[in-house]
Amino acid sequence: TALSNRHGKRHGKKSKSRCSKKALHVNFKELGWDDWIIAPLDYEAYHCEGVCDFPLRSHLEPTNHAIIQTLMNSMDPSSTPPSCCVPTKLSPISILYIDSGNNVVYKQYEDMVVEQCGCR
Amino acid sequence: FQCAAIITHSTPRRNRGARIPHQDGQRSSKFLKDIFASSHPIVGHHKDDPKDAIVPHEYMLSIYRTYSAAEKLGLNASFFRSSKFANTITSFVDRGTDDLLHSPLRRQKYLFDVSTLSDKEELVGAELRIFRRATGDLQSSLQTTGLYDIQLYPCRSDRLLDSRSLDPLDSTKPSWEVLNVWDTFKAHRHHYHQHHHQHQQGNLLCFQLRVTLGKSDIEVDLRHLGLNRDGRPQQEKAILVAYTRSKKRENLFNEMKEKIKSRRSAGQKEESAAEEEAVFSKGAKGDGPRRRRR
Repeated sequence: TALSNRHGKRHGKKSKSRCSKKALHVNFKELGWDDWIIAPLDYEAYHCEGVCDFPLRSHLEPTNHAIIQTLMNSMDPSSTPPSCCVPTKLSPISILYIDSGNNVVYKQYEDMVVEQCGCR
Repeated sequence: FQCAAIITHSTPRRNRGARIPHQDGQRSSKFLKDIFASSHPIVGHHKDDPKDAIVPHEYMLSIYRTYSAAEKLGLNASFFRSSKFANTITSFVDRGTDDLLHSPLRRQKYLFDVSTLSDKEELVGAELRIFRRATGDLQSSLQTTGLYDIQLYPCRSDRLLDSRSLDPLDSTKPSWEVLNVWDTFKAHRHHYHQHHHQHQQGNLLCFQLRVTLGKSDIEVDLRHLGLNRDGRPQQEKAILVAYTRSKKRENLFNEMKEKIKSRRSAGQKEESAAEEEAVFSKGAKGDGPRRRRR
């Protein structure tokens, strides 16, 4: 069994938060891409952060492998790292940009916004 | 069903952020404001030469607004029949002028350089959109019997690509004429990719427009129907619109690499090297030029 008390504190150390979706604002202007991207110039991409510790919550939709890896990590942390907190569902955004021939192009880019995080 | 607000571009700019009531009372002003705010109508792309500023066509802006609004409602725009299930829509603006030596103006040529269209993407639709301006010629349209026939051909053949009938009474009102050029565009791409080593002047697509009186061969002066191109603002120029679908997941960095390649081939080596330096050094914590380049 993992050695942690009721509040998730291990030996007085504040435990990291669990795997969840966090804000990540992307500014194409700061990336220097505003010379070819017309719109949007920024958008909310989110990102996944946090620990995938034992026991894994069901909303994190772990794969069977992630369950096994988490179990092994909780029994012997040196044997394997915990599973990773990663995006499990992403959605596209539309981008209007200028191509290399100075034509205006609309394109829908897949997997640009995190909708859901999970342990994998 | 899901409610969606589709904004007609005639909405005065002043109250673009106006609240648009929905059946379920959801106020859409917030996310629509984001979309309008983020779409900049004029973009100065060649910072040193503002006259090269690229003005996105209103058609492309309305596509962007509509599909990003749909995305915010969780609808996938590439499933729309109107987008022909494409996930990329490229617009090529007409840069041609009329041959005013020949008066009256019987025919027009529309020439487009489509070389930037990726050959890895499947062409799922293509149309030529031509704006017919309002003409005050009500008198002659009252006297004209029968319909006008707007006809489009390839420049080097008499095979009719598409045609549109036009009632003389409607000819006095401004409107966009949309002609389907999908088949010929597909055939052109197929032919070009097989023989492109022979094409010196690049990947050009050429159309020829004429208008006849009904099915006769009498060609009408295009100026009487407001089709002349002189003095047209950017938003009234004809555009060729190509709808394509990329098979594998589109990599965002393709456009980045294209941009850097095109700038380098335009002979701006030092500037682009400096720009490339700035872009890559933002991400990587390199300890020397070689590492940053990687």
